[in-house]
Amino acid sequence: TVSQESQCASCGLGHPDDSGRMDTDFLEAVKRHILNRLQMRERPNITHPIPKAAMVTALRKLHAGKVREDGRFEIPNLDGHAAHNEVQEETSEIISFAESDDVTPSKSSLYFLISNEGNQNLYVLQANLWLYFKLLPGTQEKGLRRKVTVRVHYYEPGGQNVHWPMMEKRVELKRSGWHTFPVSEAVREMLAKGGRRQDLDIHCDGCEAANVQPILVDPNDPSHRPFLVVHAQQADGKHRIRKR
Amino acid sequence: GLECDGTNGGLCCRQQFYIDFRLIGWNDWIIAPAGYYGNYCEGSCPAYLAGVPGSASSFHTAVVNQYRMRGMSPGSVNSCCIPTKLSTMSMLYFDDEYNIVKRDVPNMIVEECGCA
Repeated sequence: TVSQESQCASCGLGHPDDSGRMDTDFLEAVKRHILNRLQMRERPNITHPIPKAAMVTALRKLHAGKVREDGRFEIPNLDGHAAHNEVQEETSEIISFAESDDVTPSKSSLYFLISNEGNQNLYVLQANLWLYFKLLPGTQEKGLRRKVTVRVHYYEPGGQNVHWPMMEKRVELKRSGWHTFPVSEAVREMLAKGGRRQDLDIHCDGCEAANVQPILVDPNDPSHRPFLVVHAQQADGKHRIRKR
Repeated sequence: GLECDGTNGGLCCRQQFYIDFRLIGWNDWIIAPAGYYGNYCEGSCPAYLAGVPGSASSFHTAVVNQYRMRGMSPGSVNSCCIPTKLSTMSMLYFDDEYNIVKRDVPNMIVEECGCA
């Protein structure tokens, strides 16, 4: 009825004459809805794609992602419908790829760009740095375990080259492979200060003697580009929905 | 919940609306899924349908519905066709800084509609 139409936004839709315009309007509304829910003002401007090799490796390494042989992504629960409809907490996994520029002081330096812009009120549950260690020719044949110590420092770009120790980990290497380094605290602090750039310096004690090379930002080796995985969730507790 | 298939006489139902991200040029930043089910609710909600199905099991709703069927409406007469069941959607996409983000967004997909 007319009175229902005037008070109910969803009543009286679907007039055949307006179907074309309605589709366009709905399309725009849906686009805006998706951006709002992802807390973005506009769609990201993608001018240069991430090297596919780096992306494939990162997704392959994560429990959430599988990559099919044809290179397409097969993500469980990403057919548009999540498996658990009861999930109410908004969680995010952010994979950030390492970069290097003129500001980074040495070959062992790299940085990641992560911001809370567009991801407001994210609380970092866990952040791990992924580094690939390559056994150089002549080492693998021996089949020996090599023990090295990896130290991750952070520094402020443009500062007086002061490096602050972040973490230290003993790594045992039998073959070339990926290793993870927890950096949750540093990422939390960086985001809390409103920063967006995490500068790191990687030192490997014993790598040279063991004929081992940590792969940093190397354009010739995109498959082994370091990456940072941040697991986060919305920090704003008052909007959390609970099921009773 | 009814599906809008042209046979439900304009009653409150769920209209399926799928958007393929390739068609709107969003596949360069959204890695997965390939599209979005932007389903919505439409149709009329006669008085006797109010409260169905979301709260039909409530004793109070049953009593109120009896009043409505007899044309004696306590409180508001009008009811609205709204989503009564929503599901979470997981998305994998690039952000402004070329990071890959996987996000579980609750209440993104309309699964059922009803009068409330």
